[in-house]
Amino acid sequence: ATKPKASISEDIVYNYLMQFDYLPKSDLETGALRTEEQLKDAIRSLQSFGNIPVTGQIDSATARLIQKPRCGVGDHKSANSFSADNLYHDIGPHVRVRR
Amino acid sequence: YVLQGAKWHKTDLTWSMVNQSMPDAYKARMLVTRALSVWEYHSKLTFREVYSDQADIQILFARRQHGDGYQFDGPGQVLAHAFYPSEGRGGDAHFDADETWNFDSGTHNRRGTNFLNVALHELGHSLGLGHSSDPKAVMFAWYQDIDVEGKLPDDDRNGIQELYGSREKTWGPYRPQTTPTTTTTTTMRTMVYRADNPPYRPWYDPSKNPNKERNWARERQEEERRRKEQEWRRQEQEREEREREEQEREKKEREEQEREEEEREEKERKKQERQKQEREEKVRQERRRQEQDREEQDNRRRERERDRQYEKEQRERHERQERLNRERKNRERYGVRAPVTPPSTTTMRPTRKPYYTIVHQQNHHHKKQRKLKPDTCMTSYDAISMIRSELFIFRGPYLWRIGKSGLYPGYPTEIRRQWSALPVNLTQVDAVYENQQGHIVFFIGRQYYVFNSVNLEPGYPKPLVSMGLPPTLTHIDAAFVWGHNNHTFLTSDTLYWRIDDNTGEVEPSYPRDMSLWSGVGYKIDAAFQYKDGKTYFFKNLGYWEFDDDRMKVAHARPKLSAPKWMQCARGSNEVDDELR
Repeated sequence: ATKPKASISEDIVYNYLMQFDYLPKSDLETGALRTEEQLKDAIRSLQSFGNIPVTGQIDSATARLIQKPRCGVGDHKSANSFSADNLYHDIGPHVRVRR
Repeated sequence: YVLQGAKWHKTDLTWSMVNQSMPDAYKARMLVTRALSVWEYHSKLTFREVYSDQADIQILFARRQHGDGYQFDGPGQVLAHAFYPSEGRGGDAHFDADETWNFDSGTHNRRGTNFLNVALHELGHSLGLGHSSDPKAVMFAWYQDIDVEGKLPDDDRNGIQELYGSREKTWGPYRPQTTPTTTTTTTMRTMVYRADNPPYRPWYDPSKNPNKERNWARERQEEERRRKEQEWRRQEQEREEREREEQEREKKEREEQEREEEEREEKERKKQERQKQEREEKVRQERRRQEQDREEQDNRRRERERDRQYEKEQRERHERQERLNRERKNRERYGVRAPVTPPSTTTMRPTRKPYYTIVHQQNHHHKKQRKLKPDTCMTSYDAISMIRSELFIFRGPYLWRIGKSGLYPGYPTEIRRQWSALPVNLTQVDAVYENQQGHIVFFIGRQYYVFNSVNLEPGYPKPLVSMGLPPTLTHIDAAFVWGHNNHTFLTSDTLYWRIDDNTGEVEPSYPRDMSLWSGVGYKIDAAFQYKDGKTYFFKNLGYWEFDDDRMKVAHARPKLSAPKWMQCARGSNEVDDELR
């Protein structure tokens, strides 16, 4: 009863997580079902990246974050998002550099 | 900061604005210039505006689906996106035209989304920076309405300098703070450069003017006065400019309306012409088919007549021979002189040569085509598909057929021998697949043909547009039914579509970017689902097996197609990747 009610449907959250690389984009095609733990991990990752309290729940802060205007590029670098061409087969996986 | 992995391998980059005629194009261009100057100031990069579609960075305002597989969503949520550095669309920045953009950054107008901030962020992607989790960074994923004022937060500055190095010329108060000192820190605090002023101040060099530090208070007042004066002048200019632009906008809107009206009429006219051409084409095809039928009937009739004639002559010959024999026997028996009979004439049975021999004799182009016949073990594939449980591989005007016992002898052979309703001047098919009704669908250029076995279904060929595909689409690369969900997919260049098998039309929310089929790349040659249920993608001489569960290719390097699909012998020094 004390849990803040999320003002956003799980579908929207699920699509958001796929759209911005917190869940595999391939789920858009495969329709793969994720376990609750995988979803929680993805939400935690989003909360951490969005600089809001990490709860693993779709709380009001998360709902607000999801509704905020943003850039359409995914948050985690992957071959799937916005690479202009698939030129990297021959040089192996990308090296991700993070400070 | 996050480096995406790709970067420009040159430092002098060009950019261009695509929507030159939109109402606020001038302001948008000014703000893009300012955003670029911020990145320029903190790195070795230089930017030059050009009017060319070959520029490294193309700035585009677009709405909804705009041809790159990443559609915009109307006002709110997604504001813009950009592509990381590479060839083609790499580096391009797209802004959602449905947003309410505020191009008056620097004034007190707070309505709408600050375009300068968003442009600064997107151009960061264009240069190779990914999203940062630092909420103060320009590269933070969520929009923040803060005054950037030309300053680049440390996080972004470190990122861009790791990619492109810092500017060697470090005069002026805004040099990168790699080794901060008290003096430079003070300078940073007091001499903040604003984004609405040029970022460089070559006239200011503290090392050459030591009195500057001592007369600081007076200079600051002077600076403040000058700034206010400049601000006032600028506001005046902006007001005049706004009025002028308002007039221009109205004029352009009028012109735009007129142009749209003309375009609509033109489109309508073209549509009617196209429909007329389609009707004529249908009539022509029908006529051709009727002629072919008539010709075949004539041929059959002639052959029947020839057969009858031949049989009749054989019969007559036989009878004549028997009569002669009888006369000879009578002569021998009774010594009667036999009447002189004319020598018998021998009739040759009409030859029934196979079609290709006739073609070989009659068609002068045939020899030329034979020369172009592809090498079975050294060719790429235009299309590949399982049809009636047999594998068909298409290349140019030829096809191979592979059954349970392997490659059929006599192949490759001309595709039109099997499907004669395909165009007479067929040079290649783009894609082929067998749909859920068991019909065979061919994609050739802007049209598709549906066959029931080898007979063209009525009403075909139809244009790709009739499936809901964009009118600008010139061809399909591949068509396949994906074993994972039995949906039909079409691909072309960087995009793919899913087909609703009930309606035969493209489903909403498509196209999407081909990168979702991870590892396959863009502009593939062909794809199909084999009898093992797996999907295979083809490009050049190689192929990839696709792992449906991991949604990526099962092997990063393509394998050679010929040994697997054409049962060609391996070269002595060729080994599998696994063995290697």
